[in-house]
This record gives sequence, C-alpha cells and structure tokens, in this order.
Amino acid sequence: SAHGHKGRHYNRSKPQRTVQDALRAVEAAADNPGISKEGCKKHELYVSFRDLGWQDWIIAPEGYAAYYCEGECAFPLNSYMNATNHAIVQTLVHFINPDTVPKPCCAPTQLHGISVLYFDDSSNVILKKYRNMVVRACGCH
Amino acid sequence: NFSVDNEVRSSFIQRRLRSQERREMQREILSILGLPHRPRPHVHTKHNAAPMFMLDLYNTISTGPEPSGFSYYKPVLPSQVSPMVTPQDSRFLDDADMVMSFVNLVDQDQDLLYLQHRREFRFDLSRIPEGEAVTAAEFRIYKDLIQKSYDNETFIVSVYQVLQESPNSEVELLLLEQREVWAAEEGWLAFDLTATGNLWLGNPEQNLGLHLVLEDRHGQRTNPRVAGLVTGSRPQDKQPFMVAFFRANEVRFRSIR
Repeated sequence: SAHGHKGRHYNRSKPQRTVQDALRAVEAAADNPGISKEGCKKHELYVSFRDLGWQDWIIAPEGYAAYYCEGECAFPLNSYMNATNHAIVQTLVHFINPDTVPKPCCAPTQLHGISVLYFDDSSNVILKKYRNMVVRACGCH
Repeated sequence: NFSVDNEVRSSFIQRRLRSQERREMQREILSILGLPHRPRPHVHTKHNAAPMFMLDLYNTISTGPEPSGFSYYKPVLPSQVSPMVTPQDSRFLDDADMVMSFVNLVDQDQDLLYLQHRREFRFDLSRIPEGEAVTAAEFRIYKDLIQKSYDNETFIVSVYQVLQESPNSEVELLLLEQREVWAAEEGWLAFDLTATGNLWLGNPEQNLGLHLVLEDRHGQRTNPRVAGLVTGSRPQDKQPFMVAFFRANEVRFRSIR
C-alpha cells in the first residue's frame, strides 16, 4: 500500500515471523515434489463446428484450436509456468493464510483471435472477428 | 493475430460427445460467439454472390504462415466468377470488427419489373447490434459483357437513395453516385453507400431502399439489362448485394447466464 505507513510500523515483528513460516512451508513443498500435481500448462482443445452440427450456418472455419489452461500453481513456480512476480507474492500469502487466500491462478497469458463467417436468420452473411479466442500461452497469475 | 489460428485443424485426440454434453457445448460456444440462438437461414447456399464475396474476405484474413504440424482446412471457392476483393476492401477489412453482406429483399425476377427502366433494391439493416458504426458500405452489382455492341458504346449508371415514397406522389430520390460504363466492361461495380448505411442504421424508418437507373449515350432511360447489368437472382453468383463494414464503438460484455 502506498498509504498506511502507521500500519506498516505497527507490530512490525509479526509479519516477519509469518513470512519466515511461509518460506519454511515453501521449502517443505519443494522438498516433496512427488505430492505436487501437474504444473500449469496449455492443454489441447479443438472446437469443431462440424461435429457440433453447424455446417448449415457456419461457412468457415470448420473449427478452431482453442486450447485451455490447467494445472497447479504451487512452488516451485519455475520459468516453465511463466509466473508473474505477483503470482510469487500470492503464493507466499497463500502459505501464510491458506484458508482465506487462494493460490495463484493458472490462466492464459497470451490470447489470439479468430474470425468466423456465418449466415444469420435472414441469410445475410456475417464475418466477425473474435478477439481472445485462442490460448497462446498459459501462466500463473 | 487473426491469421495463424484460423482454419487450424490439429490431430487432437477426439472423443464423441454425449447428447447432453453436445447441447451444453453448443450453448457455451453460442454464448462465446455472442449469439442468442443458433441461426436458421432459409437459404444457405454458399454459391450466391454475397457468401462468395464474404468468403474471399475471410480468406484474405486467413492467409498467414502455417505452423508446422497442423493441417489446414481451406474452404474452396466455386470456379465461377467471384466478386473480387479489391485493395480498398482489404483496407476496410483491417479497420472493421465485423463485415456483413445483405441480400436484396426486392424480387427482381417478376416479369412486370422488366418493363420498368429502373430497378429497386432493399436491404434489411435492422438487426445490427447496438454500438456498431458503419465505417464503409458498398452496393455491388455485376455487369456482364455485351456481345453485340459498338466498341465505344457507353452507358450512365445512376444509383439513388429513396428519400420519400407515397402512392399518390412521385418518389423523392437523392443521387448517390453516377458512373459511365463501357458496353465491353465486365465485372463488379461498387457504389459507395457509407453515408446512406449510417443513416439507415440510425434511422431505420428512412431505409426506403435504392433505385438504379440506366441511361444510354443519348440520355434515354433504358432497361439495365441492355447494358448487361445483372439485377435479378440469376445467375446466383452474380446477384446484386450490399456489404457493410462495422466497427464497435464500445467494449461489449457477454451477459452472465
């Protein structure tokens, strides 16, 4: 916080202890990689307009590779997970208070668009650009 | 980047969806596409002029580098005459969030209309979502080659916006564009409708359509077919249509379901 200097000086020793606790918990988690789930990464998902039975109104494309992000954002947040600095802080705070503060979220960090060509009810044709439809990269936020 | 991921068909592991899953997936994708329901077009031939032109535009966006390991699905255009996308259309496309083609609602194939020297065209712009502004619009009509004509024979094609019409009085018209065409010319003629399109979008009650008038070199009004103008629905790949390029004024959020 940019404000609240009083609060920062007040009870100064307590946060230091809790951060130390968090770091110990981080070390413990890092020492037990076997129990950790799969890390945050991009998974394949192809949306097929043909398989959805929409060929009578969607002219193009036949479908598109959408992808999605899934996996755990837990320490060690290595470069593969493309974690932000905020994600690292979020993980620390989660260790301090795991019941109320969630872990960082595995979510898209890069998104791209597609365009879809389709008929409307009046047989007019619409070409629409949809932004942020395709996951390019995932990361921990 | 609208080019790379379009038309990608990967060798993803496939699983057949159960009926319920399929319905849910359809609902989700419709929501992502911003559609309240699945469109049910009464005519869905892709060989009409407007869908072919739109497919040309789509392919203009979709031609990009192909990432390795992916096979591409490319819609194949029929081999008939295709409404060519001009460099100007490509520029309009770059600025647009949405492009829409409109079919002519006036039945030009009625025999009685062939007696008249003007043609009427109407397009329904009433279903455009709010917040979309027309950045460019064109009326497109095909001109066939006239075989039996003098080399230097020319015609004047005039496109008018209908301002007012009532059964008891003359139709009030506003000249939008006038163009001289050679009898030997062949191809698509595009008339600018940008201002008219914006007017019709904001004031649907003023959308009374267009009139096309053809005059020969002596100033005599004549049937547009004499100059090779295709005003009817045949051939289907040469039907006249309107195309409009839209840009969203505001960020639209999907409603929470």
